[in-house]
Amino acid sequence: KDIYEANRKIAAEIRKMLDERGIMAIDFMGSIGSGKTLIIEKLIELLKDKKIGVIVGDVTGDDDYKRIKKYGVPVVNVNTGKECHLDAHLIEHAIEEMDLDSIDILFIENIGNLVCPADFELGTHKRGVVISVTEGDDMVRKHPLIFQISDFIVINKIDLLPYMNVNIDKVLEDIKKIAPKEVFLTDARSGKGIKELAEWLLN
Amino acid sequence: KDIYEANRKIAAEIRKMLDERGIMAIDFMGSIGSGKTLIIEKLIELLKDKKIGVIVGDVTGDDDYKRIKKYGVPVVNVNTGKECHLDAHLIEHAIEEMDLDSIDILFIENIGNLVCPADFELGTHKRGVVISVTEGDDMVRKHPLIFQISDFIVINKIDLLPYMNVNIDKVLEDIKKIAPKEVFLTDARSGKGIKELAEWLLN
Ligand SMILES: Nc1nc2c(ncn2[C@@H]2O[C@H](COP(=O)(O)OP(=O)(O)OP(=O)(O)O)[C@@H](O)[C@H]2O)c(=O)[nH]1
Ligand SMILES: Nc1nc2c(ncn2[C@@H]2O[C@H](COP(=O)(O)OP(=O)(O)OP(=O)(O)O)[C@@H](O)[C@H]2O)c(=O)[nH]1
Ligand SMILES: [Mg+2]
Ligand SMILES: [Mg+2]
Ligand SMILES: [Zn+2]
Ligand SMILES: [Zn+2]
Repeated sequence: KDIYEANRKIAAEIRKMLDERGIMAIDFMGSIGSGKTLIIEKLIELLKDKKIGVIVGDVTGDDDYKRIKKYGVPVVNVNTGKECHLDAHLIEHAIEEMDLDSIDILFIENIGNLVCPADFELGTHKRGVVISVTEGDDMVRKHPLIFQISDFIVINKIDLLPYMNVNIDKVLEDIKKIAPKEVFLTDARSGKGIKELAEWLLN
Repeated sequence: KDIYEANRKIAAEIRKMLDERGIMAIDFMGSIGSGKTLIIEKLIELLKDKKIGVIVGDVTGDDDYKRIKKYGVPVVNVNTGKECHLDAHLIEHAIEEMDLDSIDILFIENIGNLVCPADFELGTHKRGVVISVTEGDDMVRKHPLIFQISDFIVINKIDLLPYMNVNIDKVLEDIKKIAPKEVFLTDARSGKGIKELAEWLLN
């Protein structure tokens, strides 16, 4: 389809521009409410010595934008209005609002959805999927594509495992079979597992 | 747009056909992993004296289909492949596979997504949105449309409230302001709140 091709062209331009400026960009996709914003908050806290910028995608509103703004880092809010995914065109405009000389890492928080974001690359160096144990243990089997096109997977809210009938080994087995990517188990509230994620992202 | 109009026409035909046969149909929308399937399972258990049929929507796989099948009720699996929402055309075909004389209530489980399903009515009598406390307390503010077009809202997994920084009153306030619909607080694992939901659906 033409829209994917057009999107890919813009994504390639974004990537070229980021590379020229030595900015590393990461696209955080994932389920609704899986913990994408909290994970980015914890990464900002951890990486105090880095110059971080954030683009936050939401269908509407500025809830996530305000949560990131309080850290004093450059942040842009993108409201898609109707779409359930970000695309390269929206990112191109969002980047224009940022002073790129003031950042060396760009985190993009995509719209909560395990389907459409997979089809729209944003020109980032890495793409990851954040899911949480509270959604069940069949997420990977049910949405294989988004895991297959990603570089890393975060399974968040492991502090809630004792209160769920979820078999985490089943999820890890599915990942091995369907999308053998780097996996991080985290509890974003306490910050557990975030350090390992940060180290991997920066290498 | 033409696709919404075309969808509406098919939905109207489905509704007419359901009404002729005296079948009540309910569209369960909601976030990924919010508990839609478990709620339908509990409703099936509770409504033993009713003749229930189920259409289960998933992007791929038959996980939810198998969970419903074990109850011995007529169930059809619909895989959308790429789409993050069910539409009336898919339901029309799914219904053809069912013996409608053997059911008087039809539950449809939509794809987990708080955006696109809102735009595609399926010809049902009621539409509901299932969210869970583990997703945070900003779901309604962030996705107003799907709540506004629905008839009821289920806030599930209330057993997990003690382990979340979620203010349930904030969610209820948003509902009152943005989409004043019938609200049910449930813990689908224990079955808490399911009876109230069932009674309201059947009236
Ligand atoms: N117990 C627990 N709660 C968490 C964890 N991570 C996030 N939360 C909570 O889960 C809720 C959702 O977290 P967010 O960071 O808003 O999730 P999100 O993926 O950005 O959500 P959307 O942008 O709305 O899709 C909030 O109430 C968080 O406090 C965790 O590891 N453990
Ligand atoms: N603690 C707790 N767990 C629940 C509750 N309701 C559902 N679950 C669990 O949450 C996970 C997801 O439930 P499902 O019924 O598969 O949710 P769903 O909305 O149908 O998921 P998808 O179809 O994949 O979007 C499962 O592990 C359930 O056991 C609840 O009220 N409390
Ligand atoms: Mg967020
Ligand atoms: Mg389900
Ligand atoms: Zn989409
Ligand atoms: Zn969609």
